[in-house]
Amino acid sequence: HHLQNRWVLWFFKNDRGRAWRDNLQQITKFDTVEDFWALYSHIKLASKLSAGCDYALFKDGIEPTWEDARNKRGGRWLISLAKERRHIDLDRLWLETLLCLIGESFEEFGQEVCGAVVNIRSKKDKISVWTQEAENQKAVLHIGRVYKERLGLSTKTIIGYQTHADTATKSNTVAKSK
Amino acid sequence: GTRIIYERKFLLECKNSP
Repeated sequence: HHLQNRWVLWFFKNDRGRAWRDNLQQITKFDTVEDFWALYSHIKLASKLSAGCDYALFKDGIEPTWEDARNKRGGRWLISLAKERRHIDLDRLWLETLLCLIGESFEEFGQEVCGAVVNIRSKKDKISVWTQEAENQKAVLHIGRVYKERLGLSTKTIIGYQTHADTATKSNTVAKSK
Repeated sequence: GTRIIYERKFLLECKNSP
């Protein structure tokens, strides 16, 4: 069963001795449902990764970096998870995110989606969906609404969208949400 | 053009089929 897009799974392991970009590795590419499950069943669950590691799933041709041509004007819908939720919700929410991407759940705004990242950190884990144009409000809001619903988040849960530019230059710990 | 969309239910069923 072919997917609309070919996707690349990336892995990031924080090794302070090396340049940031060298810690980011392409694992493999896939463009069928069957290959997705073969990969997913083969790798460690996100909740089992050590602190400082990330998984990223991005469309082939887009790197999971702010600098990539298709990311630099974009931003991300950000889900922050308190530490105790790692072993309860993290894997379920990350898998649902992956299914939204490969299943093209954002309809006509799917082409605005670049990819998704899960950051495993000692304080707070984060899951985010990266979109290409932060100023494309219609697309950003549609993607956010569908995503929040798919994750089954309660209506009172607030999720924020941050431009990568803000995230990259944030002085305090929390970049402002648009 | 056409868009290839997979519902989550279908994707999860594919996971369990041999």
